[in-house]
Amino acid sequence: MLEGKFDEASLLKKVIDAMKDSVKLCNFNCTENGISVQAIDDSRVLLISLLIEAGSFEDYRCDRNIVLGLEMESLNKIIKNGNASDMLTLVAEDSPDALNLIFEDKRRDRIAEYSLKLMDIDQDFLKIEDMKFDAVVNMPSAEFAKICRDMKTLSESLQIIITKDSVKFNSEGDFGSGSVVIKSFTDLEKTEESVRITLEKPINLTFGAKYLNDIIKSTPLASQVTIKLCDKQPALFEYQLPSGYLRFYLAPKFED
Amino acid sequence: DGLQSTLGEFFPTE
Repeated sequence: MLEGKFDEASLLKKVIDAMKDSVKLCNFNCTENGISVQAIDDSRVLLISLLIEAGSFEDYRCDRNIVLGLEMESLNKIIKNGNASDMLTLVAEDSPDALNLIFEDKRRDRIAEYSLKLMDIDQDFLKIEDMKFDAVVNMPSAEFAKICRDMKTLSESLQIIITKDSVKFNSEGDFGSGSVVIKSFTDLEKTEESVRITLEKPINLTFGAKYLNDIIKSTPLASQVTIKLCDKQPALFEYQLPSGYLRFYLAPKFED
Repeated sequence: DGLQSTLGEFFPTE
């Protein structure tokens, strides 16, 4: 049996909100260590890897491994019915045909209970070995989100160029072009505002702006985003959870 | 503006 209680529904609300526009069907794998998901978008360009460790829950138990096949839009409809500050408990039997979601208001005696039918989802699984990266950028997630939104107004592609101490986001469109340069910066008082660049080799990669604009839906989850890049390889965008992560692997674009 | 690659080109399917 699975029983996982979040102190606040807000965490799962943000996670589902970040995923639902990229993937429609997901298997949520529940083990004694927590809940994990690997899901790929229909175009097979963007992969989501989610890990909500047991430590993200106030109470967590999962006696046997359980797979919950969930339709994200349906899950989102139910999740939206709960308040962000509600306690949220996920309950499923050992061989479940439904996931129960219980929202409890902390101030009042109000309990809302929902049942979501499970689906049998046949998904293939991509084997991602430990990747080596040439460059790692830690920067404020809100700043990264603004850059992705701004650059998408110009072009469907966004070029990321990293040299010693700066990251250049470059966009070349039909009616014009634009770029934003971010430099390493340490804010001792507000560490979440800092930009850290770790570079082994210079990077020049191009990504689809559409996918980046799906990734930035994770911005409410974490004040910083970590971007890991390697020449001619998929990039990794990571948002840390209190205990766990939401990662996106994005395949690059290449010259014709 | 460039050819979009897919993740299957980089990661094997299990």
